[in-house]
Amino acid sequence: QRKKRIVKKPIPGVKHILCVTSGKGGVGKSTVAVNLALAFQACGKKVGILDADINGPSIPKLLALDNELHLNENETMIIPKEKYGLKCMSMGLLLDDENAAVVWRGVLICDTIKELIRKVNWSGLDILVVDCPPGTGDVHITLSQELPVSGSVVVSTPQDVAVADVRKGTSMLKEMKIPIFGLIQNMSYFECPDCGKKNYIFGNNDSVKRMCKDMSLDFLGELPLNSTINDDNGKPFVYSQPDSSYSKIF
Amino acid sequence: QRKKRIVKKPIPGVKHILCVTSGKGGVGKSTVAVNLALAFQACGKKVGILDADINGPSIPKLLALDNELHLNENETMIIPKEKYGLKCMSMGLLLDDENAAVVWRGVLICDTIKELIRKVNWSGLDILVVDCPPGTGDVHITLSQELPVSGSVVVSTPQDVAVADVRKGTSMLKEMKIPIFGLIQNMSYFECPDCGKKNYIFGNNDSVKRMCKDMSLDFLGELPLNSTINDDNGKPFVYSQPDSSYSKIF
Ligand SMILES: Nc1ncnc2c1ncn2[C@@H]1O[C@H](COP(=O)(O)OP(=O)(O)O)[C@@H](O)[C@H]1O
Ligand SMILES: Nc1ncnc2c1ncn2[C@@H]1O[C@H](COP(=O)(O)OP(=O)(O)O)[C@@H](O)[C@H]1O
Ligand SMILES: [Zn+2]
Repeated sequence: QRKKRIVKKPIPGVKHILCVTSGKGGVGKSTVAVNLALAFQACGKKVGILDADINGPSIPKLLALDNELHLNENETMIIPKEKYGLKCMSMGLLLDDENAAVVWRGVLICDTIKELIRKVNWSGLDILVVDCPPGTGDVHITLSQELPVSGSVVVSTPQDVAVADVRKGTSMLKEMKIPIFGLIQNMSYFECPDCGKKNYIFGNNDSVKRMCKDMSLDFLGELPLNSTINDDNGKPFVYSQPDSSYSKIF
Repeated sequence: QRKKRIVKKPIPGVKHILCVTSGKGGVGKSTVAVNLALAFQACGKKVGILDADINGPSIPKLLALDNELHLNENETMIIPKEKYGLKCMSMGLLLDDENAAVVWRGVLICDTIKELIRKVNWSGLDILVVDCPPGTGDVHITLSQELPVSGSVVVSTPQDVAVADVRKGTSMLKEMKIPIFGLIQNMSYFECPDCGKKNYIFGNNDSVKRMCKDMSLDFLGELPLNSTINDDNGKPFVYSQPDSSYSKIF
């Protein structure tokens, strides 16, 4: 296959693009993406968040966004939603019926991602955080071809099957020459609120730390399984509990 | 787009095809698929399992399969692996390096799925259980076009964002006219082994049951979060603890 000489065009007005990815689904990528964005903002950065998970857009729920979209004056660009000071955009906002499935082939999905990148007015951002879908397929290839990605954060959970998929996701990033800032381990243990005992429900065999050593990645920290983190009513924990121990990690 | 009149060719020697799907990643689809297959077998059925999650093939790990593959005498078909009496096949077994990422566009993934269906000798099966990837994309379209699927089982966890994706997965199945036998709710609560208290870490607002009512689906049962279920060393709980309460559900 002839390698197309693709020129990566930066997004006007965006200084850095940070991908939050994993390889495995359901490990907490969207949760980490939202809280990371809020943590950067708490440090005085101007931040946006793009939900690139077309089949399962969680950002509108995690930030309780309504799906009213507006265009700029000459109707050429979509104005991103604003919430807690973040500029946000997601495929979920383009759908009329939020319960409808987007059953599209890869080609169509990639065209839509390009629209979310080029047709939304992202100007004035220090960092655009991109919440990636699970797997290592069309969306990742398109993002890495279209955008000059500054770096990525990888999320895993402790289980061996999760680590196996995360290894694949990480080797993809290396192939695409996207720098990896480090790895966050989520759902590491559950501390019983009644008797205080720590339960390692998803295992405690340090396979995530071993993977970091094998692939020379930085282990950025771990988050417990905790019902405050599992917040689906639009108030991410960095926003609602800025002084809690997990917010400090961010 | 002209609707191609696609003829669904059954797989020679397979009576029924059952898809285990979700819409959301990391909810326990592979875990349910493996244990469901073992439960059918315990009832005297001849069962196979096909791992259609090309980007994250978990079946080889959950069943501790080695990746030595053999062809039949005239080298036209691949012989599936046998484990605990199940015939198994996964994309993970075709890869030389299990840590390598499969970074393919949708078209290539679909060609491989067709190979796993048509080039593997599945004969003599009552039921072939297909473990589907997350999302609602290329693989689902190809499976529904290629195969006469008899029915599906949908897996969800209690969180609102999971239910939102599962609704999309379920409406896709309805669009494809694939019958839905029902829904299993996984990771419903955690019972502390020390003090016995039930903790609803992922919420307890019955949104899964409400969804079943909205979409007239059968609620087949729920599984707790439990470290015996989180088994990644190749001994699924229906096999290792056939008399436990969760095995009984299957
Ligand atoms: N550490 C945690 N403890 C409890 N719930 C969590 C935790 N991390 C994530 N969740 C919940 O799990 C669900 C899945 O997380 P999500 O961020 O959507 O994962 P992904 O984006 O990887 O699919 C969400 O409902 C989220 O609130
Ligand atoms: N009820 C449960 N309790 C504890 N761990 C579980 C449970 N269900 C699944 N797991 C673990 O969670 C991980 C993800 O499950 P998996 O079946 O791979 O999900 P999916 O196929 O939906 O991505 C696996 O390591 C599995 O062992
Ligand atoms: Zn306790």
